[in-house]
Amino acid sequence: EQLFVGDQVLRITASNEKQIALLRALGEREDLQLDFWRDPTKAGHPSDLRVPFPSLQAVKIFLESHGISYSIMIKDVQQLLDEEKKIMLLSKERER
Amino acid sequence: STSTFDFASYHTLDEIYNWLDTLVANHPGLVSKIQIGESYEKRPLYVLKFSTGGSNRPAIWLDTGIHSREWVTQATGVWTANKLAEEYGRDPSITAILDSMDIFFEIVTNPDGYAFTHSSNRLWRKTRSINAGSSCIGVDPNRNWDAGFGGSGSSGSPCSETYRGPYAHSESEVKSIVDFILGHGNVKALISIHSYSQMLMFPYGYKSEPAPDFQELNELAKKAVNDLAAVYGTKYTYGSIIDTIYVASGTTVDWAYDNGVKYSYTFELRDTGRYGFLLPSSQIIPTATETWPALLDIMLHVQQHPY
Repeated sequence: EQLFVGDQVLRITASNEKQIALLRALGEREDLQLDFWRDPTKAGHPSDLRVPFPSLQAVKIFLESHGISYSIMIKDVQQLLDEEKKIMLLSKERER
Repeated sequence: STSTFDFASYHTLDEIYNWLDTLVANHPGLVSKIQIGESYEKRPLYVLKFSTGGSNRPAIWLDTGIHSREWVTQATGVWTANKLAEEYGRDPSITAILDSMDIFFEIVTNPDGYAFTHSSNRLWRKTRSINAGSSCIGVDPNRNWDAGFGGSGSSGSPCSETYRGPYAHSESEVKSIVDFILGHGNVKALISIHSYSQMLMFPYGYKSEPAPDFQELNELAKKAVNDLAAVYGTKYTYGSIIDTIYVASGTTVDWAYDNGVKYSYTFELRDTGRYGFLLPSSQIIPTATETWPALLDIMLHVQQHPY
């Protein structure tokens, strides 16, 4: 099973079309293995980007160097998944 | 019986498929299960049919789970299917709808992807078909429809999450729905439920030209999102796909609309801004509950505006 330990989801808000284009180009970089949960669409509209832990630093440097504002929406994806799995197991026991 | 099924929890594919049989058993005169095809990995594609009689009645198509990782949609589908069955004969709107129309509901539209999210990769979105010449697996089933297929709102790269596939309807999960709807010939509405980002959208996604029925679709969407927000205050935006989000080519609703299904909508269910599609199961029932009045608005409008 694939794990996502340390992966983060960044909520990014591009402020103009140039930054939208930069984000789209970033998403095309297959080496970074990025996954847009919400695509960059328009300036001012949030986009959500899952960044694998190994790519985190590079992506944050990229965003900051281009003045693209972001916040951390999910601090550790695997933690959420572990929580989800735990709750599913509890529910199964209840159903049984 | 369905009373042991926890609607406030996520379930595996087998659990959902077993539950379909339970719902049919609990509502024999109203609900039946049909198979419209097989997935790439040969899993059955099951559709619940809600019908009170008559043959080839005008019909409404609902689907959830076309993007497998959006678990709140399949869970909302289960809750909604149960509600449809329970409310017939009680809720005047549902009774009016089902006394004159059939409803076809595919809850797990991408079973291979959904099984994979439970077994191997929780964040898997696409189908699981093998792409010749590439090590990347899967096609985005919401870019594979023959409506603006291959346009800029999809990707030609098999490694992309929005990979359109080698040709329109290459995915059996898509082709099975196409064949069913064209074969039925009397589907008047299609509602495809995704998550997330709280939007209610209608054609077009592949072109900026407004749909001929834009005015009516827009007014109905406005009413639906207002009634949705009235439940818990969840704010939706609404409009054509291209205006509301971006250009998206080869989508379900554009294909349906281009093939005569006038009332074609896509829901993007809630995330209240923290979890994306990893919505905690505690939000399943609130999400389904708030979506219900919006679905009802659309289905009632369809029933009252035959064409």
